[in-house]
Amino acid sequence: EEAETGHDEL
Amino acid sequence: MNIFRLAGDMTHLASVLVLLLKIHTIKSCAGVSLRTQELYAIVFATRYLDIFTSFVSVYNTFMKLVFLGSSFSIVWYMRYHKAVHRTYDREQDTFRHWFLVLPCLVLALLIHEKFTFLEVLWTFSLYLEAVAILPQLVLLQRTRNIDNLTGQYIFLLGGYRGLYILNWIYRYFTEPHFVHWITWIAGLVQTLLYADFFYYYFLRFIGGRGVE
Repeated sequence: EEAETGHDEL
Repeated sequence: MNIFRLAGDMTHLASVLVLLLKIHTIKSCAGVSLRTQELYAIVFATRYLDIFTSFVSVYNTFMKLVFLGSSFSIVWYMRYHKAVHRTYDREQDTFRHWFLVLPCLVLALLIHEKFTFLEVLWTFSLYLEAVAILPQLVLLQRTRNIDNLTGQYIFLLGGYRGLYILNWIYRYFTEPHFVHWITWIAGLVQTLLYADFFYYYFLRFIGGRGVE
């Protein structure tokens, strides 16, 4: 679930 | 995803729905700080810049659109919708919230995880969200008692980040290398700012009267 920015949380 | 984070997101969603319900159905924003709503719109605008460049999940994208849409529409309602704007307490909502923006930006330029445009703005949104509730809490002090919907809104908004703290504790123990000090400290400060409100909220809630 890791986004490229590393932020998978809202 | 874990139960704490899901509960946190649902609590956050509930807070914006309660506020939208209040503003849209009874056309009133009495007791609500426009300045806090403006800060939240900036928080989401700077935190979800990656909404089109990095796909995490349908849920993630959907919730980002909901938070962006609701925060900007609440600001629009309170600024430009005649009936709602009339109930806005301009004289009392005077916290200099723009004075919060610059220090958060400077802090994000100094303390961040990666020095990239998206990451600095993302960190800025974390710091800004931590203090975004201040105008609302100051307005609360001035208007003394508020209606239940506004009280529920603030309670849910304060509660969601508290649930996120449980989510971070859970992830710290279940995921290797899950360490995000900046997020954790900002989230803790944000939740602690509500401590005073929570105290009175539970006092009144137990008493069964409105929040004063």
